[in-house]
Amino acid sequence: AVYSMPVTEASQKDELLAEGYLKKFFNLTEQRNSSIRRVISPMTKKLSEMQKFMGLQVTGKLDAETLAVMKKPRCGVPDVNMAR
Amino acid sequence: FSTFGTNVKWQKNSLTYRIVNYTPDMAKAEVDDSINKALQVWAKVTPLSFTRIMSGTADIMISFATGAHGDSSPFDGRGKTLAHAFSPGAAIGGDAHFDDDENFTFRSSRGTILFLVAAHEFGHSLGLSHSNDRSALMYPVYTYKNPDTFVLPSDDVTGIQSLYGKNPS
Repeated sequence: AVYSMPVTEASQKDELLAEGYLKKFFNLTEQRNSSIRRVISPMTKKLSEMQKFMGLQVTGKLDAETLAVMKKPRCGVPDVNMAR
Repeated sequence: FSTFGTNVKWQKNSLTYRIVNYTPDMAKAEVDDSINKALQVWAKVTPLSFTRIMSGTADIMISFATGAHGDSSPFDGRGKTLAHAFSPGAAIGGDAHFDDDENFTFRSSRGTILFLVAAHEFGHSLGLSHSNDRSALMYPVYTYKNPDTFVLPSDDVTGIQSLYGKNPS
């Protein structure tokens, strides 16, 4: 598989923002002390899910376009349908 | 569109609402008008009707608040989260809360237009979840639209009519 790389590396502040965003709106959960080797990290999976939902290019990376959408004003209701 | 579930909806067509408090950003009459117009967006395409009450508990309780406001989902200051609402149900169900750290406006695009945010939140109050259609009102990101020429996008019409049916008139 070929993955596109971000033009600029996301700062630590941006990564924290993204983590908070995905926890709040896409049900990203903490994955601590996991003994299972994961091919795709939960963060990448949730980033992809968020990009797909928002109609962005699905890269699984915290690129500039994804960050820009995360910084836009929005509704506080999670995008993950909890009832489903 | 998506819903919170096919049965997560009001089991009656006549709903009440109450404006519990006001934002200092706008005149009270402008808030009243914005809220009424936002509810009528949904009433036009469904059998639902909305009656305002001035005291007691309404189905949809509408309030402005900052930071923590007693529902385990604190607001986060200016920008980011603008508002949230709860799916149909008893107690807090159906209620809509607006972050008063925002600068709400009646028509001006130099702030956040209350009518647009309220119409989105009332979609949740009635049972719609977020849409992944960028043109839909229920898309989670705020975008400016002229409130005077606003027409409910077809994705939202299909969504709400899947829960309540069409307006018989």
